[in-house]
Amino acid sequence: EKKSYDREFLLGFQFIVASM
Amino acid sequence: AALEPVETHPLQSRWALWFFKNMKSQPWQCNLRLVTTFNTVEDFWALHTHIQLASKLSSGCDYSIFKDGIEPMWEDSRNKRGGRWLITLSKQQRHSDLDALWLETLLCLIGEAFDEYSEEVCGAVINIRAKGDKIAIWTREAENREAVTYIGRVYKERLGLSSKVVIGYQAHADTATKSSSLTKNKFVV
Repeated sequence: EKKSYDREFLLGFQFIVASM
Repeated sequence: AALEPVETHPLQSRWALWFFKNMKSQPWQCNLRLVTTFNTVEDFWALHTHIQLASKLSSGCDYSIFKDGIEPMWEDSRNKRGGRWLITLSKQQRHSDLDALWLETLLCLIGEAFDEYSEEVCGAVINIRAKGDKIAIWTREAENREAVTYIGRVYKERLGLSSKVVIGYQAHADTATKSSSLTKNKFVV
């Protein structure tokens, strides 16, 4: 299965990771 | 108590970040360093938020993000038949647009934004230069018109460029033999 992600999905992880 | 394992989101490809710093005292290859690789959404952001913004790099530096195993140079066998969609920026755009355009480029790559043609993508490069910065997406086969123009159309749309703006695709074989100002565009969108 091809793993593609749209930009909003990817951007949603930006600050979650930054705060870890 | 043991921590629950955190679910991560795997990418289609493993990507490598390379950093180039122009030190004229050393051969070109010595100035190019592999920083790290990543293959999850989470590791991408962890990396992106911990490295210097491109706009803060000194002139002569590059970041490159390539699929793991492909070196960010024309000579790599996966690149040499290919070319690049090139975005050239004005000096003023370093402060206003550069970081956002580079991030959008990275999101196109890791998110596989070019559908079935994402396999054609080798990587992306950002050149920080005093005379004007450049961003490019490199693809593996310059003769694959359908794939190259599809990638170009999607990329231009994702960057939010006006329909009046024209971006060009240059074959590496042409870039390698001519000065940059003379390299002809193989395709435009």
